[in-house]
Amino acid sequence: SGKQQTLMNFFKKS
Amino acid sequence: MFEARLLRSSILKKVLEAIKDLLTQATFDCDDNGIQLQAMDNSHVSLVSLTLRADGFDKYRCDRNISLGMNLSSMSKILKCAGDKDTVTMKAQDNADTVTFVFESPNQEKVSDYEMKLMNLDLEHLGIPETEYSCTIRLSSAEFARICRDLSQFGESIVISCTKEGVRFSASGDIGSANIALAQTASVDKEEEAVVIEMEEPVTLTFACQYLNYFTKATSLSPQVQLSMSADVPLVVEYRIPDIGHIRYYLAPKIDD
Repeated sequence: SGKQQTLMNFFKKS
Repeated sequence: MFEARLLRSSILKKVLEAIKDLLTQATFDCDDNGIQLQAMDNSHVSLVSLTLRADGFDKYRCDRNISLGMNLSSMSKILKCAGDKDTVTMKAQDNADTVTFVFESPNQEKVSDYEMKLMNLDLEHLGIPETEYSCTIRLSSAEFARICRDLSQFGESIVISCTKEGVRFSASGDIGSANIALAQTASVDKEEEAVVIEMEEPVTLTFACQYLNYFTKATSLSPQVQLSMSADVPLVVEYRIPDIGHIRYYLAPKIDD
């Protein structure tokens, strides 16, 4: 039921 | 020297319960303002962000910024040794490789100290952009936990759909489908049982049940939970911890295959 994205798609390393 | 004292160990015990299923280890960053923790789970799908403000402690001293890398299962074992009514004090010397937990019973007749080895953690830190969310939903934390638990029986994912009228949680799978719709409450006796929705634009997103259920381990920290959503960005699930801070969980949405 859908493909899980990761947070790396949204947040940048700081 | 770092020293932080809480009159009730139960807050720290509950915080640990709220993070230890998601994280095996984490760094507690301590400075003048208090304690911060930011860490992702192993698969980088979710992130925990914890803030405990210095003014929420009964005593707080942090001479130099210090990062305490902790194995959370070890820390959890130690906190299980504290009585709920015990006072807990966390202590570390500057540049120390251990942290000490001191538990004192209310009548001071029993004092225990546990020293734990610190870890050198080189964990990725993420910058979380300031986001204006299209929908925020405030509801009872126990109700949210119940919804996540009930819908988990039907599938691996929960679809959360927020409109002006209310919020709908849905799941479907082999045995069938389930929908739970909550309307915004008109009036309630207890404020914490209210469902309050602020909506700029309707949003529908899909999330993994497993992670939502991990987040609900924080239920005992707060009577209410706030969900913030915008199209195509991670969900934020926030529990405010009375008088001391908050725990926020971020969860990346699922997309159609």
